[in-house]
Amino acid sequence: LVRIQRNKAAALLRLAARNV
Amino acid sequence: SKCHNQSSAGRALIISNKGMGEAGNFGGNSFMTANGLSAAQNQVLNLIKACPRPEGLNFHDLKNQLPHMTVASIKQAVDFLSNEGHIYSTVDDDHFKSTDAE
Repeated sequence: LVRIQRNKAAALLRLAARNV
Repeated sequence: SKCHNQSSAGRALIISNKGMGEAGNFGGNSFMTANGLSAAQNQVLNLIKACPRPEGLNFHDLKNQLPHMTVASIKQAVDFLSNEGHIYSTVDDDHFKSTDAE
């Protein structure tokens, strides 16, 4: 599902933003 | 640049503490673990991490496995973890998977 991929990508981006 | 990283991490922590304070329900549970999550948030995250199903763990299971937590406090932990990017919802808003899969 596109929704899952999109949520996962968004979550990974948020996580990455925290870790920069 | 290392110095800058530390200051931004510190800022993130302060922001998240503030968020929890506003949300209220945590009471005396201000204990923070090494990764900056509260004990309750860590429990929720660990359960979601441990779920092998491709669609992730649903909220109902989460509630059953955390009988000492209220629905509101589980929801809060889930919201927090999702905002931080540790978890994301899958097939619907009641199913969650972890991004920190090792």
